[in-house]
Amino acid sequence: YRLFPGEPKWKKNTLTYRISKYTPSMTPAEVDRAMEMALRAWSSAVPLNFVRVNAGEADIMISFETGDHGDSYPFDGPRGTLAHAFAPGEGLGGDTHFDNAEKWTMGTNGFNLFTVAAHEFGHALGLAHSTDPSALMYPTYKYQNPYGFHLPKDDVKGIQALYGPRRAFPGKPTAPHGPPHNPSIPDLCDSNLSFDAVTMLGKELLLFRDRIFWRRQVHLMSGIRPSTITSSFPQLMSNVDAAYEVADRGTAYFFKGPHYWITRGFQMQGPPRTIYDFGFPRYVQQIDAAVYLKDARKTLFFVGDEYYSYDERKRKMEKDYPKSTEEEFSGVNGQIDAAVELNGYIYFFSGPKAYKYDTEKEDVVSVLKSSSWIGC
Amino acid sequence: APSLLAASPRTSRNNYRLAQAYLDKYYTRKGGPQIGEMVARGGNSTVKKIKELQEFFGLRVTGKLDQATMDVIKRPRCGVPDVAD
Repeated sequence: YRLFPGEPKWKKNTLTYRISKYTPSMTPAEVDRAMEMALRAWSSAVPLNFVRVNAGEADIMISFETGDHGDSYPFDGPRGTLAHAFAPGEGLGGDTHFDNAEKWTMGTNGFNLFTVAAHEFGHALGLAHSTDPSALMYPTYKYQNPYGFHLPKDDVKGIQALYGPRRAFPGKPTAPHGPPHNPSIPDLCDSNLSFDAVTMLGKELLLFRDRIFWRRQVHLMSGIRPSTITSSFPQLMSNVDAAYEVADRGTAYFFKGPHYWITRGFQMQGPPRTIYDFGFPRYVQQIDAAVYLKDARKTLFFVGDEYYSYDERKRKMEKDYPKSTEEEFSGVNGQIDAAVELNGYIYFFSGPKAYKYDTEKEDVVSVLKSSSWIGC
Repeated sequence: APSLLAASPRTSRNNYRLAQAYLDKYYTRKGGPQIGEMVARGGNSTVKKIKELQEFFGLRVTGKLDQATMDVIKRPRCGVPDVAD
């Protein structure tokens, strides 16, 4: 593999992309799908997240262009040059152009858009051409089947040289926001159990997973029982992303995708609102975890491996965020799935582990199995 | 011009033109000879670039536009240069 001189790379790990111009040779939906699959080929190997935006400037602007299109690298009509992309950087950096004169396809009757897009996004992330004929970053076109595609070894080595490996987060599965087809009550004591969200609600502690939640007293291990989310929160149905309570206000917040609901106890207070009320940037499309810190009167929101701090008193997002979770909360490994503050400690749930974090010592003081929180 | 294998004068001219455009696009570092700059046919910079191309694609490094080299030049590809820029 080869990197560009100076090894330009993105300094953040959530990148936005926008498809600003389409091609007539495929439906927009096919183009969207090909681009999404091509980006996912890379995010499967490194800790990068891609969020699509439909307006304004994105990190990676994608377009189908013809001939001279203003970037001093004119296209040349059918065959020849198929596409090009610019190395990471501001403005043109990361932008990716496809020659509209080509016949693009999701299959093999033309140039396979997934194949070319996956190659070009390698450039947009910082890879130059590889001399390895088996590499995706080899300069000449060679069809790749989008389904079942795995990044060749040379490309994995190259991209991880820039961004490091994607640690297998046991974190939240990106379950679709809708009731699972064959709802299965999770094995109540599956040692790999992880939670989607955890929050206090009045005197009870609520722990959410798929379409189930458990209610328990904080200091009692008895009487813990699962219920379906729809039985108490019909609008939430399943797969709650995050939740927190501001006890002194008597209100709780439940997050799902780009929406949130406010409740008083189990009582929903009106229709869902958008998370952008809190001041999140548009590319944030979902929250992984949230925890209200009573003394500081601030709420921490966890997105990917970064976190934001929201001032509940001023009702606004604090400046200089997001910050890296790992740097701030040393000892807590992996993506945060859920978090809750109890008796002055922050409990972070990441996959099957629950970390007890002492904010005074600024360190983890114990690690338990997540499933132990529901009496396993 | 670098001698082309067994090609008719017309094909030879087309191939040479095709090759020159390819080398300008993919094997010319910015800040090198400007695209408009006349480059003597077969000048050592062209031979040098042909050798760079042959090396990159793992071909026999002859500095000549032989068949294998022309095959690579005719393949559809990515527009990003092979020499770093």
